[in-house]
Amino acid sequence: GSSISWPPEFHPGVPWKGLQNI
Amino acid sequence: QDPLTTTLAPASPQEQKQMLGEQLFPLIPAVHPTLTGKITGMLTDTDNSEPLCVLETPVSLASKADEAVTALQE
Repeated sequence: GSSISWPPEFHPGVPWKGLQNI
Repeated sequence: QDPLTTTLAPASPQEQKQMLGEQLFPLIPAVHPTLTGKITGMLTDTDNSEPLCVLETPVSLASKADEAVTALQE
């Protein structure tokens, strides 16, 4: 199966890794 | 005038997501003590209207968090 990497995990104070293509 | 929307308006999309995540994160443990980072990331990784709705309508937080957990467990 496909690896589950979504959603990106959010951590306060850490730049969020989601939607890096925007 | 909603202060959060006002704060978000001049920010870049990436900064908007960051701010929304920072606001959401502390609210998640109240409805789901685990998967806080994942649920926050999931709600944040959508159109801004989704996390904004959750922040402005706390009653929707539980249902959105439930949806997120269900999706994560599938």
